[in-house]
Amino acid sequence: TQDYHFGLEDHEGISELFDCD
Amino acid sequence: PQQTPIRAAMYSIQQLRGELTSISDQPSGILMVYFKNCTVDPSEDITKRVDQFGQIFSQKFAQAVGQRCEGLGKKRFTLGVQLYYKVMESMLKSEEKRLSVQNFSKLLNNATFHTSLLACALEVVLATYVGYSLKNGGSESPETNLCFPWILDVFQLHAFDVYKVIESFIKAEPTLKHDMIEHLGRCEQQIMESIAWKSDSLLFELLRQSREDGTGEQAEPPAT
Repeated sequence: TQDYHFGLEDHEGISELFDCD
Repeated sequence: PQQTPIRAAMYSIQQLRGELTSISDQPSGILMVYFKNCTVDPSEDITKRVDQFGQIFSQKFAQAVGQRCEGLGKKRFTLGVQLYYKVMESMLKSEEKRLSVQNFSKLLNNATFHTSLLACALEVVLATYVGYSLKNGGSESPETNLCFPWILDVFQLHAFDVYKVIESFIKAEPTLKHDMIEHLGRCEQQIMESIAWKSDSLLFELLRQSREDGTGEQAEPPAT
């Protein structure tokens, strides 16, 4: 969806965001 | 028939409910497999937490909208839980593919992750109904009390934790409509522009930690 600006890099996901990688 | 704002809002509600009719308000078989694959099985904590937050949500909903609406709050909460489990399953599938991992013990035993994900799912449900109320009752409708960031106070969540979930939530739930994705984007902006900078915010602690261990990026020099 072009209005929403996705900012996560390919190597980032919910696991990294919650320090659970 | 001509699409009026009220009819459009009602359609959004029907769409949301339609998407969730086949989703249970209990973890699916696939989710249970992920839970069993964890080093520490999170199943009991997850269902207990959902029950606890269900009671809190219904009480706060009744306080905000009216005491006779506690049942309505329960219905909203159930829709939120259905979406919560649906998105959790989708997130885990994509993480499994991305990381080639099946043991998500750390993530699935992280209470903040679950509370933030449930809050985000409830925000989608609340925004869908509030959108209808606004168009049907105007700003006097008591449901407008439930606008974001109401849910953060109900669950006593740090805004920054919910911020971390939003993008992954949008990626994990392809049926989200464009106006809802826009709404979640506005929530992100509201968090980043103001809520995340409140004195008790988690952000200051994270900035302090990143400065101490040097992982923070160097501040850009001021423009000349």
